[in-house]
Amino acid sequence: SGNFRGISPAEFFYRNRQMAGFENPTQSLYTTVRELVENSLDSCEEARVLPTVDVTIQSELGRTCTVSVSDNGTGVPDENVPNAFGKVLYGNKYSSRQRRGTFGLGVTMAVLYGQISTGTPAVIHTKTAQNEGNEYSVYIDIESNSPIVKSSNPLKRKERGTTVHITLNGDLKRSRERVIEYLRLTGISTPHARITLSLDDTERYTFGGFTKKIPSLPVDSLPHPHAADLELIRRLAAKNPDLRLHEFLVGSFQQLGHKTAEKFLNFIRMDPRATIGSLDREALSYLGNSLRKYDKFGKPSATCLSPVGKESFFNAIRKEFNATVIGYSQRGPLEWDGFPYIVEGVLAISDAFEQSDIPHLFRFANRVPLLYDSTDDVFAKTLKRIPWARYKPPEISGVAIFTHFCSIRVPYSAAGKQSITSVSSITSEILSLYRELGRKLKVFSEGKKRALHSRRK
Amino acid sequence: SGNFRGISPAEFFYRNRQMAGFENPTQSLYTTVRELVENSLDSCEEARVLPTVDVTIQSELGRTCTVSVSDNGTGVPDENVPNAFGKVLYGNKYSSRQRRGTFGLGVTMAVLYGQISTGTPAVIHTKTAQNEGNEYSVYIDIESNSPIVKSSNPLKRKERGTTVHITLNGDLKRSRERVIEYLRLTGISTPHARITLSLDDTERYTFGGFTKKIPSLPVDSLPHPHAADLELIRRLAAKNPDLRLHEFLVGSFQQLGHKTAEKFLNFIRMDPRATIGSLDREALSYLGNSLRKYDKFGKPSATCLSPVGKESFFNAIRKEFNATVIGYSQRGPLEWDGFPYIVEGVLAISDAFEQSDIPHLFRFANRVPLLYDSTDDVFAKTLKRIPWARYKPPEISGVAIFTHFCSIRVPYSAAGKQSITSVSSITSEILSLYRELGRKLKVFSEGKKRALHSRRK
Ligand SMILES: Nc1ncnc2c1ncn2[C@@H]1O[C@H](COP(=O)(O)OP(=O)(O)OP(=O)(O)O)[C@@H](O)[C@H]1O
Ligand SMILES: Nc1ncnc2c1ncn2[C@@H]1O[C@H](COP(=O)(O)OP(=O)(O)OP(=O)(O)O)[C@@H](O)[C@H]1O
Ligand SMILES: [Mg+2]
Ligand SMILES: [Mg+2]
Repeated sequence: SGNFRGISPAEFFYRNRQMAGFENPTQSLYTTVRELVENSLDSCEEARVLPTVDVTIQSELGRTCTVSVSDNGTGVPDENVPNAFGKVLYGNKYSSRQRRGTFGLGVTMAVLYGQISTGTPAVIHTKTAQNEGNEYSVYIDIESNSPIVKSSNPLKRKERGTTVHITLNGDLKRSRERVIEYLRLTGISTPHARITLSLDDTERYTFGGFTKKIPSLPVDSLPHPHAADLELIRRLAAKNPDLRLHEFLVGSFQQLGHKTAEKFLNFIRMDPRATIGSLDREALSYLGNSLRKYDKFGKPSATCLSPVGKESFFNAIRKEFNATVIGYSQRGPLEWDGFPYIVEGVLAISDAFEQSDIPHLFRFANRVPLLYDSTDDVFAKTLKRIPWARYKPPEISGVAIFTHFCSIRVPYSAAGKQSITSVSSITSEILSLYRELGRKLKVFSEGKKRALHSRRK
Repeated sequence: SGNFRGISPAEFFYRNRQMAGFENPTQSLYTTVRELVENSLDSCEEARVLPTVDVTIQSELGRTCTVSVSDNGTGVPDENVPNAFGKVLYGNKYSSRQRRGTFGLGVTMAVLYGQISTGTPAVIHTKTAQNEGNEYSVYIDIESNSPIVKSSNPLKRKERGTTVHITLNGDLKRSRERVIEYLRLTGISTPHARITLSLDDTERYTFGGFTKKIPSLPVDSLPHPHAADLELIRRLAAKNPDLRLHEFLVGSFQQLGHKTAEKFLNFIRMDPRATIGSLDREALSYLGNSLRKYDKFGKPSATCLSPVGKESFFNAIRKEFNATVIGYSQRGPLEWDGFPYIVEGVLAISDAFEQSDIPHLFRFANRVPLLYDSTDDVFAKTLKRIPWARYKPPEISGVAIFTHFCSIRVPYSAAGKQSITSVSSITSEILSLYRELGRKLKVFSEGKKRALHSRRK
């Protein structure tokens, strides 16, 4: 009785697409570019190549735009194309290392929005190492969350990689500034990528390409013991229920070697020789809570992360903004709810930055620039808590701070991935980061003052 | 190749539970109370009774709390209990009228969080008009997004209705103020409901019960023509492909009678006698775009909405805050993206309200108080754009504005339903609302001044 039914996740995001960045034609165009470029950069990362990403936007009569993004990445295997593009919550990035993509939602939302706003299918031309190239046109069946392949045919592509075309109701006039800014900042957080932008064949830009050095690929890591909620414990236990607790802990978690396992099990008074499968729910609950509370585990390893790093960040910011870089600061690797993260920041001065009492803030997460929703972002909120007058004399202006949060999981406040919530102890780490950058600014401005005085003498 | 797979929507919200209001134990306790109370009020509405909702929170050793919420609503039919509580994106509120629930997500997230933080199943004791009462304990299988019924047995319940118990890792000390505030404000936006709160058997509160008059039940409505995106058109067309365009339009949309249909089809040069099923994608696209652009359709009907209304709002605010109510304003019924909505506001003065230059803002959406995420809410952002000094002399303080946005679809910025994004023309309507309330405040304060002067003479 009473109309009970379920809806698909595609239906959920169709009805609530403002949560995924598709609130209006201006934002939808921006989000479409963003989602495609992020997929391209993830793919090039996996392919271990210097990324070449070409973005083309053609606006047509009225408000229709076609966004085309090409890359030299891995390409998409034929059997995966329909689901990758035509199914929400489907992808190959559900892993434990830092990546731009994380939900399996992004490009499918662009496909969906293009389809409901213009009736046009997404067109994907892709070539992997295993084929010559194929072109697909794909719709999504929203109610069933499944792909509809309108057509697919062989079409040679010169190089391995992918080109995606989305035609949507978008407002290029209003969107272009932010699209340009996004790509410009992407060239800074992924400085080894060459990115081009062509708008209506009349405007052309190039970004990035600041270095030929490819960063090392982050590596999947075992969970940190502080990530041990009951669901994780249950899943790990189910894999190998006959493992004795000691071996189970050492094999399932990082920062948990044999000595530490023994010490920990003694401390919580659990028998190291009991099998994980023999524990009932209450005992599993006790084990999980104890793992989360125990404070003698080491900080997580950073091999699953890919911070930009001082040299790369300085180099790109200097060149892109003709800036003087004042300082770099890094906090971590730490963990929030057991997920490894690093926060890094650069403070720089340039005429290119807004003149203001508070530094202008450029936010990044997993090498992606965040341009929307700054009011509810923890980096923006925390910036206001710093008494900048203490670090910055009024004569110094044009100050900017670039912050980068990188983690195997980013606590985004919504599926559009534009702002980070203030979870766990992240806020206090951000405060420390800002203070450290503030102190470097203070040293710099005092140095400038003294230099000025000595010149006058 | 490459680890392609899909994840269930339960898995998505498990990994990203901060998007649904489960960021930390303090917020999780608040969200759990909220989701249960909203379900209870929706149920009582459907049952057409004066709601009685009893909330009990027991904190146990450490940080474990048990939240219990009882109502005298419809109860949950036996065959629907497992999916209603153990499956994400499942419910009976996917309708076209104003309701508190909308996603089919809320209570299942509370079940999920309780389960992963304490290992405890949700316990549901429910009686409908068709049975004597049954008690269930339910888990959710996150990876498959399906319920696990741990136990179910007949258990008499005196009255029709439901009691839900969730045991979770929550922080009652930090949460209690906001829980109390939430229930207090709920008593204002649902003034005919009696709500009780009991905290650890030591504190007891009652809220609401300001009137015995039950508001009329909002009624499902046909979509407004401005909601005609391609997906909607396609679904409507598929229902009855042999309908001629004229009949299709009149039967599918509100504010589209025979005369208007004829005029519209002439205007866009489409043959009224063609069947909807005969239109190809391009023609459907043209039809949908034309429907959205045509500005001669009437404003939507308000029968699907349930604003609180001037008298009820005034009455409750006066009594709850011992306030002087200065003014009421209502905008609408209007539509955003074709969804009917009304915005109403009350301006009041009381010592109970914070003293400040800007009125204190109490936000509501579909009769639910919104207490989190105000920084990115359109009502809060827009409030700051009003030059309040123009309307409020410094000697008048303790001013508050209560805003209520009600719609068949609320553009929430995230699944936790705490803030509304600024879509469509809503912002300008909110500005008009605030200005109208501001003018009433100005009239009031000038009246006060004159009264003061005349007394002094
Ligand atoms: N340009 C591309 N090159 C290679 N693979 C791609 C490309 N674009 C998409 N894919 C594949 O399609 C999948 C789905 O993409 P989608 O953007 O929907 O999700 P995601 O990137 O995994 O996560 P997110 O929702 O956070 O973006 C990806 O996981 C990837 O495997
Ligand atoms: N106290 C209750 N009385 C009657 N039915 C209930 C009650 N609580 C839950 N339900 C049923 O369970 C379903 C699922 O509840 P849930 O909170 O997950 O979703 P929802 O209320 O429909 O939407 P939302 O996610 O916005 O809260 C509801 O649609 C309703 O049918
Ligand atoms: Mg992606
Ligand atoms: Mg609900």
